[in-house]
Amino acid sequence: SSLFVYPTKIIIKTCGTTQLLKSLRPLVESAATVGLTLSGCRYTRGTFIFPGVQPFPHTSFKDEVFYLEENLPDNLVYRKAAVLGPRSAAGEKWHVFSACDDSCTLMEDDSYTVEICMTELDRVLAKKFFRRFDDRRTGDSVGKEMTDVTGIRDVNRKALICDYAFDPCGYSMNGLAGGRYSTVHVTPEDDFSYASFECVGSVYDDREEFLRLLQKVVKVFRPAKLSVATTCPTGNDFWKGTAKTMESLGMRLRSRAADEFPGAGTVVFQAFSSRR
Amino acid sequence: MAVSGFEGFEKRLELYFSGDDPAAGNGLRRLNFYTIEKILHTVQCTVVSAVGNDFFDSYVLSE
Repeated sequence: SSLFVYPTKIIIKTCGTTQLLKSLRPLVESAATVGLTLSGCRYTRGTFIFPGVQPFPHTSFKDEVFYLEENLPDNLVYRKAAVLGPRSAAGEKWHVFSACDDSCTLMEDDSYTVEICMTELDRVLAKKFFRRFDDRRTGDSVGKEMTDVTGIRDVNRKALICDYAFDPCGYSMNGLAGGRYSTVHVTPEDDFSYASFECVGSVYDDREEFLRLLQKVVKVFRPAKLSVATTCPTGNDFWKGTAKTMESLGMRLRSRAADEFPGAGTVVFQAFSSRR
Repeated sequence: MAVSGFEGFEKRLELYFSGDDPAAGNGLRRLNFYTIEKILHTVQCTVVSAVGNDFFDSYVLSE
């Protein structure tokens, strides 16, 4: 899990059966102590793997939206919730809620956010995220080793890396490159292996370089299933090329959906599965 | 059941704030570590590693 604190923005991402939305009120209250008021909110997640163990307010997207609606201040007048993905029950879906105030400046004009979720990781590659039994080392020390050995370091060599290896397995990494963050989370156990990658950038960035970065990420994990959710300013097509890039890595596009959200821009959600 | 307590797909919450001159005093970065830990406690997380630069602070969390 990760937390990023900017002067006027907070991003918190948790990957267990946590109660993330309960942080909303204390975050808003704490921000008030430094003279800040909430002007925008965006909540996203994929499809629960184990929906039965979700504690309130995470039991369903409907519950989550209800909780957000109840706890957001009244000045956030523009609100929207939607589920992107195939209509059939099967298949990955992407859940998005956004809200903003009159200024609707939730997202900077030129920025994008990419959230990649990968499941059924290659077993050999996933084993690199297990610690050696009784290694008597710190999580920071083993985390650094995992960052190098797995190829995660090569994803963005310019980034300042903050990494940690959990015991007996699992890994988290935050990367800092100027004002931009990236983050990786890995759970490598066979039956529910999962990895995620997220980064932010500008739509004026070199798109080819961005696509090469995605390739590097996928090669670290070689998942059987993968989804890419790209949030861009509406009208921008920075997400284009991702499907072709994934296909070059042996992934087949299963579904694509897009929707516009107040203050957040347009979210494009694409799901892929391996041809293997 | 999630044997490990691990859910898989993360939940992600992004909040934007505004104020008179939020950047002047570094805004949310003025919140002290105790306050952040207290907030994280409500979502059952703790900080295991942290680093910051001129632009933002980053925390790796465990659950």
